[in-house]
Amino acid sequence: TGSVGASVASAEQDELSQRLARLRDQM
Amino acid sequence: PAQLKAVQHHLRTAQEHEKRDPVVAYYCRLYAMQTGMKLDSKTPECRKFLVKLMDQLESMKTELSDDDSITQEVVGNAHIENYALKMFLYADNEDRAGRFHKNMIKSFYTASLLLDVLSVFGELSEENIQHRKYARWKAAYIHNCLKSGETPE
Repeated sequence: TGSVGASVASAEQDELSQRLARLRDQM
Repeated sequence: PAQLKAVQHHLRTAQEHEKRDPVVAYYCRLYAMQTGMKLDSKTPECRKFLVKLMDQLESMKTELSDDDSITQEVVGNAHIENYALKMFLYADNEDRAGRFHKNMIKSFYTASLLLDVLSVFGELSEENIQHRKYARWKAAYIHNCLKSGETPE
């Protein structure tokens, strides 16, 4: 379950990075 | 969260500028977001906090979509830099006139925070780095003097 937790965390982190990139993209 | 303590003052500055200057509020939050992600985006409490901050940034961006300072990075950069220098100059004038008070301490400190925020646009100039260092030092120095009843030099 540790690795499932880690991959969920990593996916959420990626989503945040993508949202940040989109926010900055349109600037 | 404690891990994101380094950006709490930038977020407070954002709150204080919500009505007065939403562009300043937006870029303070963007700085906090970028810095926060570097500090800790893994632990659940930080992730939750950062997701909420991102929601706020996206909705601010929609609300401010007609403002060139939000849609054009170079205009945003100039806006924040001018605002920071305005704060700096006000505090510096008070300092040179020998008028030491809470408001000028806060202006020095806010100027230093906004100079941090400028880093969302790229590397800070040497001049801005020096201004930031001076403003932060002045704020701490005058604050300590007033607290201990000394007159600042």
